[in-house]
Amino acid sequence: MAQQKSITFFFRKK
Amino acid sequence: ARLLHGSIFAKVIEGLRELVNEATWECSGNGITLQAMDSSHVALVSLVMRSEGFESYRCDRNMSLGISLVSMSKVLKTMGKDDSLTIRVNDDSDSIIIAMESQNQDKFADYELRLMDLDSEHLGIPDTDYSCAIKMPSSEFSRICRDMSIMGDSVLICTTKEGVKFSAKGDLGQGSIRLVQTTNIEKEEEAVIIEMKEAVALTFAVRYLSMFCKAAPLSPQVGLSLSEDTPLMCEFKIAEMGHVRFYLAPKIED
Repeated sequence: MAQQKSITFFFRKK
Repeated sequence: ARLLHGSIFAKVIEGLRELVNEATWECSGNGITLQAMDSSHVALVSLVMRSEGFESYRCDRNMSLGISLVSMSKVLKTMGKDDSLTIRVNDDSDSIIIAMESQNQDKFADYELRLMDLDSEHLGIPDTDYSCAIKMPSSEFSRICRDMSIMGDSVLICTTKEGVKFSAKGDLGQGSIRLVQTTNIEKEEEAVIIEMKEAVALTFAVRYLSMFCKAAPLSPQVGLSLSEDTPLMCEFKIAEMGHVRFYLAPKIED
């Protein structure tokens, strides 16, 4: 099963 | 900020409010921007409305305005189809004023919405050189999302030189829709255009894609940009003034 990733996993926090 | 066609602003709000119920609007001399994540932190929206796109625009000092998009949507629903719209925030005020004017200037409506104190988390969106950029009619994309949601919660988007394929499977079985690139472009609005450097195959939650489609009335075409292991970017242009970009994290095999 493919797991839903979080957007924060890809985009760094400012 | 004044718009002759207030309906543009109403479409922006309608496009965002399901994904993000409330958001902080950043206002500066350059215009209005917004960045917000959905409550599950799976998707992100980035809005740009440049000052020159407004009939008139003035911002004497930078301001962050916490606004309930759900409330704003309710107020904007009272607006007539051809009304013009002015949005104003006075210095040191805790509310935003939304003023509507009928085209023949025989009706003027004013609403004040209280501003909110929001804790907003800002993310840095990296510049990405996507493997694939697809343009297609917004109405087609909305329809594909609706149709794929019949079959499953996830949609697999695969691109090849020939076209793009959306497929979904679930308890009922499976389904797919394949669009081929338009060879003879007569009407740009109706064309399917695929620019591909590398083939991609990515899985996304249909529910979010369907929410992005709420912004489809903003533009006849939607842009989808894809790269392996990277969030999808779904873009609707706002006439001459800017864009709404939605980002959606993919589903990845662990």
